[in-house]
Amino acid sequence: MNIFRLAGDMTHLFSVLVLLLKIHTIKSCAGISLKTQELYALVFTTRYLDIFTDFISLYNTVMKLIFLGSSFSIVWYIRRHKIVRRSYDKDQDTFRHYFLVIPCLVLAVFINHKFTFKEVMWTFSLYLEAVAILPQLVLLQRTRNIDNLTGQYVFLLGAYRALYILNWIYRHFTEPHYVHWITWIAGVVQTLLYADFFYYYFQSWKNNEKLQLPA
Amino acid sequence: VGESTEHDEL
Repeated sequence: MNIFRLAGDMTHLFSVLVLLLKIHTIKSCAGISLKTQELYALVFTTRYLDIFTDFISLYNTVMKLIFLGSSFSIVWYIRRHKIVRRSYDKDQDTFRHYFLVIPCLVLAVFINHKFTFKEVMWTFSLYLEAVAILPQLVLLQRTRNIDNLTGQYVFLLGAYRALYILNWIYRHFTEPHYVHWITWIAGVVQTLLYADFFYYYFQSWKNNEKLQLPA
Repeated sequence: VGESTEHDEL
């Protein structure tokens, strides 16, 4: 474990907690894409298949349970909670899951480190995580008004993967056999997808104005 | 040693 990875995990944890807090306290999911949340639940499910078979550390297991629990409860809140569901904008959140899931699945079958079920599922979860934010970014551009918590949520999500890139660079130099080029490529693609959001986020923060994404 | 596919990251 290195500081970059710990900072990345904490940022990721914080992003999920910010979202849960927003939905739980103000009982609203305005501006939140259910599609992205469902994709994240799928990412964690396919990535943590080994949660009960391979024990890595208490930290690793606890964090996996938190990510699984929080992502499914966010989906539950938006789908089932009698108050929260009313603020879900299903007419705007129309991104088709299968446009992302199917290409990632096909890619994972052909490009992976080892052709076993668990390894293909793990690789699928990496590819899917890289693009899972797209429905959310599309929704933000459609609804144009981005409330602070949603903006912070997306920012933290992008920051966590950027910190992971630093972690991979660090591990590449400190651990001889640490080779996970698939992870590195997926991670860089994921972070690049946030690049334009980061640009507008910093612009709005610098000019101290409301965050607006171009149509 | 080949690429270790043991995934210790989240």
